[in-house]
Amino acid sequence: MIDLRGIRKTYVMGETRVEALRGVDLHIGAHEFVSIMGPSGSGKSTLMNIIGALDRPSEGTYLLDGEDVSRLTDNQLAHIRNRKIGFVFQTFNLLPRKTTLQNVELPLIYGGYSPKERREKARMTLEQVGLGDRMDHRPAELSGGQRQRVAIARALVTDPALIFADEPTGNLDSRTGEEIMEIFTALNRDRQVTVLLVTHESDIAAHARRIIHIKDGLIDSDRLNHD
Amino acid sequence: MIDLRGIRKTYVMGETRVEALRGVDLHIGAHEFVSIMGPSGSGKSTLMNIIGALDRPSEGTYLLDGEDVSRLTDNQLAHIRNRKIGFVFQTFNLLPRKTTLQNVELPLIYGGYSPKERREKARMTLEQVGLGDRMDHRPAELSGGQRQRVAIARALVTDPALIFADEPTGNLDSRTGEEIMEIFTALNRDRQVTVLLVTHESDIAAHARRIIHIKDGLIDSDRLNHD
Ligand SMILES: Nc1ncnc2c1ncn2[C@@H]1O[C@H](COP(=O)(O)OP(=O)(O)OP(=O)(O)O)[C@@H](O)[C@H]1O
Ligand SMILES: Nc1ncnc2c1ncn2[C@@H]1O[C@H](COP(=O)(O)OP(=O)(O)OP(=O)(O)O)[C@@H](O)[C@H]1O
Ligand SMILES: [Mg+2]
Ligand SMILES: [Mg+2]
Repeated sequence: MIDLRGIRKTYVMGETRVEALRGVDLHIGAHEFVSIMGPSGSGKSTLMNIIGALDRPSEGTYLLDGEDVSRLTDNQLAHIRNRKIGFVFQTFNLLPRKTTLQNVELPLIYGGYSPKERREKARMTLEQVGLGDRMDHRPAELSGGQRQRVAIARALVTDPALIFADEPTGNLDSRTGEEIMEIFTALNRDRQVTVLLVTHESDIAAHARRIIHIKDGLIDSDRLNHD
Repeated sequence: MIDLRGIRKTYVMGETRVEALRGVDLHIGAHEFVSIMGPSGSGKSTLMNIIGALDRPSEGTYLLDGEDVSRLTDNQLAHIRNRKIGFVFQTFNLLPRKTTLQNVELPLIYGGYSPKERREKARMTLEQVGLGDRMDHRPAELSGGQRQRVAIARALVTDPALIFADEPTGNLDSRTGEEIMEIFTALNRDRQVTVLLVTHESDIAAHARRIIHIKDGLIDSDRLNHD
């Protein structure tokens, strides 16, 4: 399903080179529930951006469902990102001048839904993350954890086959965080959604069946969760 | 030191009213180390913004060191914010076109330091939070946790008497988070800095001597930490 081989990512800034990923091999199968942990700056978001087809590696290959992502056209990539993948960004990336509802409706624009269907689907997803009463607020009129939940709702609204979440509970109290994890767990269990989530919190990581540790741009350990 | 009485904050959006704070009384003395916890959307950042003199309450009074903050001139308020208070924002608020070093030097501009002194002070603070090798990066060239640490360094660089930190470790792995808490603890213990920090993590809250819980815009509990 997700097949990374020899993945490297180097940022060049004038004379400096930052090797964010230094040779990552990773295979994630369909329906898996995987956590990725590691120190700040170790390469987790860089890895997620490559897996989410938002960025290209400097070296190595990425096969997604058998297709070489680097050979796909921009249109094919956009299609994968819109239909197959739901991505929760570490820094939310909401549109500041749109309301919560508009932000969550956005991925449905090219999905062939009527405006009424889009509105209803977005509304239901927002209810699911506890923001049914914040639909007309703009991002600046929301708390940090509410913005995070809008980003989560936007990733879920298209019913994607793959959910990639980069620290989705960093701004949430433990109870709200558990409610979000329950959504991901149910999607994985009942709808076979593949879930890949980066987290700093071991309580959150423990919801996954497999836990991968990243350190200095390399995979440090990759084990099944035995809890 | 920090004296809040009957503090209310209501946001009016057309016909909707959101009562973010609904009558908060709070006294925090000099040299205290206080954690504030509570559910997402309960009013913590709103409270911090009022205490940090970044926002005004709709009702109630705020005395800071005996002075009524609502009666201060804009110049006096700016002076307090620049010299007395170090504020770590939940969403970092870094200047995107400035480097890490420039972002951290910024609060020192009106402090009477020479450019060389400013640079040195900023560099030392960045070393303290583990970012000595990221000084020329712009925010977009940093990881989430690195941006968070730049925001922390910027709050510390002026040697403030009061540190207000809104979820300073949300994007940090536990070890880096502990390093940051060690900085705050040392400032409180050795330099009598008053520390007020909002957090969702009880391990982080446990570093404080007093833990306040906020719920629905009101103080729900306020106890000494008996660990
Ligand atoms: N500018 C605004 N206009 C309208 N409502 C607002 C505005 N800012 C905040 N709110 C609302 O006020 C409430 C309190 O927000 P606040 O940011 O203080 O919460 P918080 O406790 O910091 O939450 P979190 O833990 O998610 O950061 C929230 O329900 C939020 O939707
Ligand atoms: N555009 C860029 N240019 C230069 N260096 C970069 C760029 N983006 C990221 N980096 C560097 O690459 C490294 C990995 O970054 P990444 O965002 O993947 O870390 P992370 O594991 O997600 O960290 P965190 O837990 O703090 O979010 C970091 O050291 C960062 O400074
Ligand atoms: Mg990251
Ligand atoms: Mg907040």
